Amino acid sequence: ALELRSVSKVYGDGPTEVQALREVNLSVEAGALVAVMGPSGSGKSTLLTIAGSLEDATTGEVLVGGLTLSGMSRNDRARLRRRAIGYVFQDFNLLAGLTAVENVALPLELDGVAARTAQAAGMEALEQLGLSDQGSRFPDQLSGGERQRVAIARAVVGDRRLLLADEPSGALDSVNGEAVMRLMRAACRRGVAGVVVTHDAQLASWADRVVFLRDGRVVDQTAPPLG
Amino acid sequence: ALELRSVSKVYGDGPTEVQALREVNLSVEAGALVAVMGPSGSGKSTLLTIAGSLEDATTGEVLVGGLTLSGMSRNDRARLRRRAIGYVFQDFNLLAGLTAVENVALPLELDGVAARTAQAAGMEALEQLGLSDQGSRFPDQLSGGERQRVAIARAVVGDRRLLLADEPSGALDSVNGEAVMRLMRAACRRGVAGVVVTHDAQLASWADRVVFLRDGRVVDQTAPPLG
Ligand SMILES: Nc1ncnc2c1ncn2[C@@H]1O[C@H](COP(=O)(O)OP(=O)(O)OP(=O)(O)O)[C@@H](O)[C@H]1O
Ligand SMILES: Nc1ncnc2c1ncn2[C@@H]1O[C@H](COP(=O)(O)OP(=O)(O)OP(=O)(O)O)[C@@H](O)[C@H]1O
Ligand SMILES: [Mg+2]
Ligand SMILES: [Mg+2]
Repeated sequence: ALELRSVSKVYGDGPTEVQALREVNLSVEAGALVAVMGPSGSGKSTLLTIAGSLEDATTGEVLVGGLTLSGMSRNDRARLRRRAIGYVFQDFNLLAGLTAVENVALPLELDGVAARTAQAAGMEALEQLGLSDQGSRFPDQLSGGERQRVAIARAVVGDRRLLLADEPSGALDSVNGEAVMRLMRAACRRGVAGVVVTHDAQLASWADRVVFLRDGRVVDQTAPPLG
Repeated sequence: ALELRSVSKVYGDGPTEVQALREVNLSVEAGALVAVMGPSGSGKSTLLTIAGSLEDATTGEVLVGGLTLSGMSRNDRARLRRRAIGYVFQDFNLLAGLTAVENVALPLELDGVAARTAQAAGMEALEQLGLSDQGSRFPDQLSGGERQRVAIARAVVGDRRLLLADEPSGALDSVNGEAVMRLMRAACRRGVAGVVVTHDAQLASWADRVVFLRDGRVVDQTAPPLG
């Protein structure tokens, strides 16, 4: 469902050039949950934004559902992001003027789903994350961990085939962090392909395998667990 | 250096009223590092914003350096925040139009320190956090963990007596997270009083004691470690 082939990313040029990713290969099949770990600055968010078509690779190819991103029109990529990709941003990226449930329902509404249906789906996703009482609050009336969970709900609502989560439990206690991993694990069982960036080895253990980044390169991968 | 006496905080009113804190007592002496833990939504950030005079308590008293916050003028409180209190926000709160070193130097410059002196202090703080190459970059050119470390550098620059950090290692790998705790530990040894909110029990173990919140109340405290 997701494939990165020899992806490199360079920011800036000349003396201030930053090699954020170097020749990264990654393959995530439907039903698989892959964790990505590595030091701060090693390229994890860059890998995810390129996989989610939010940024272009400098060289290399990205394929989502077998389709090459670089071969798609801007409209087709936008549609792919609305329908097929669920993204949890490292800084949540909620819209301050929308309530929690409106934030969660937004991708569906943008895709033409009727408001009432979208909001019902939004409330359901919020309940799965323990936020049934917070639906009508605005982001600035929520705790850090509540905002993070709203961002996660927005990524899992609807029928996405690819789930990309950038440190979805960074602001969460261990109980809530485990609940998020359980949710992602369940989504992948339904056929979704998932990539989770995390610093927490315990949460990474929920994944089928772990990819390790350092200085923009994949330096190690674990084998799938036995049995 | 910091004292909370029977502090309560209520958000909203009527049926949507939220009791964020209930009768919280906390005392942190100069030289002590206290960790605060608890589930998402338990009141940790609220406790910290009230301790840092960024929000008012609904009832109860807050004393910084022996001075009662409610008895101070707005100007005096602003001066206290610039000079005496270093705050690391859960969402970093960096200024997008300033470079990393400018963000770090800002509290000093606002307090009348000459720009060159302030920037030198800023670069020194960035070096302590492993960011000597990132000083002239803007926040949107930094990774999540790099932004968090800039926010931490801003809190420790200058001569603060009170350090309040809201999950300063949420976006950091374990190596960087430990480096942050080491830095806070060292600051407290110099006579600073520190309060760190964290979900990570391993990082909390760097503190002299741990306070546990649940539903806005202090439900438990550890004794200081032996020896
Ligand atoms: N402006 C507000 N209006 C209403 N409720 C609020 C507001 N701000 C915070 N709250 C609520 O107050 C409670 C405590 O929030 P706080 O941010 O202190 O939690 P926290 O312990 O820091 O959580 P986290 O670990 O998720 O960051 C939460 O239930 C939150 O939803
Ligand atoms: N716009 C940019 N211009 C220059 N350098 C950038 C830019 N964006 C990111 N970088 C750099 O690219 C590298 C990788 O960044 P990335 O955000 O992918 O790291 P990360 O692994 O997600 O880190 P963290 O764990 O801190 O979130 C870092 O060294 C960062 O400073
Ligand atoms: Mg990142
Ligand atoms: Mg908080």
